[in-house]
Amino acid sequence: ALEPAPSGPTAALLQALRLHEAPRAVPTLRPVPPVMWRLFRRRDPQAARAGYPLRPCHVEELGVAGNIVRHIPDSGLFSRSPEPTRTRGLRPKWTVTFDLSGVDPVERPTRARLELRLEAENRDRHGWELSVALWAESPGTELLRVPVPPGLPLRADLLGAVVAANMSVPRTLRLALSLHCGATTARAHLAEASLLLVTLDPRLCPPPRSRR
Amino acid sequence: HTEPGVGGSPWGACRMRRLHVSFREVGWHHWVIAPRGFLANFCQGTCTLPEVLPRSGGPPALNHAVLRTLMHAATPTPGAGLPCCVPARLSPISVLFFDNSDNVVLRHYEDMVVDECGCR
Repeated sequence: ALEPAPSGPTAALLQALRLHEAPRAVPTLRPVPPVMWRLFRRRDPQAARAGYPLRPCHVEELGVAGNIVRHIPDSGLFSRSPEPTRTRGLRPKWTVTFDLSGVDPVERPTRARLELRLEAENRDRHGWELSVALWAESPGTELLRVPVPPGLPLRADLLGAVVAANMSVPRTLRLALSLHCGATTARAHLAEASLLLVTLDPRLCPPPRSRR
Repeated sequence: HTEPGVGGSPWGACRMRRLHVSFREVGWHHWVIAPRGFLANFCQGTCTLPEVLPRSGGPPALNHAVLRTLMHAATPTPGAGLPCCVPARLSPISVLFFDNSDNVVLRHYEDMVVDECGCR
């Protein structure tokens, strides 16, 4: 599904933008997440001139170093049952998969935020927690446990616990999620899952030149 | 799209010229979400007297460039020509696009737009 490798000025422009592959002719269109529009507008040089100085290689809104932000949807979303998972004494469990093959090995992650939208019949979610582990055939070690906020998207920072900060990211990240509901019985559905990944490509961020 | 040459010499004095890259015209409009193109601009022109001398509203020139222009005017020397007309100030751009895995990507690039040219 790839177009033939471009040549001439188009290839030079691709190289200048550090894009190695010729992009696919027509991507699967999906709505652009509001957070990505917000980050794009925040980096608009005209907005910066209007009184918001921009630090090079820094994502102000997220408060981290970086020059590339990716919104990566869960690639297993459509294979999941739309029906809520019933607990019957067991914890609701899901597997989410993120395709990170487009991340260059030289990029270093500075923020990896898992965002989930859970739909549950229970209104009282007091004491609910989400457990995050790397997916494996046998139950993997829990790497992170975060409280489930009522009515809001659940956000969990994976950097450090699940994604190493100073290393290349894996080509695929598959996570096993399980919901701990305390003593209550829950029927919950994972409606949406995505990963907001911020990375720093040092090649796009040259060090400041010193004056002689 | 580039700015056409001006009368007299092919380009006249050193200054910023308009260069706009349209993503539609390079066939990238299917996957680049925003912007629709970018105003890259470029520098072109000669750094001769009196244009190279510092003046209000003119391109900023380094002292070294002024000295070199004066020497060239007095004694043209092969191999030691006029200073170059190059970017003096650049600004960044951000590009929002779909990658090959249909992820939405925001990439930020430093020094992509010429804001000002000068003799160096």
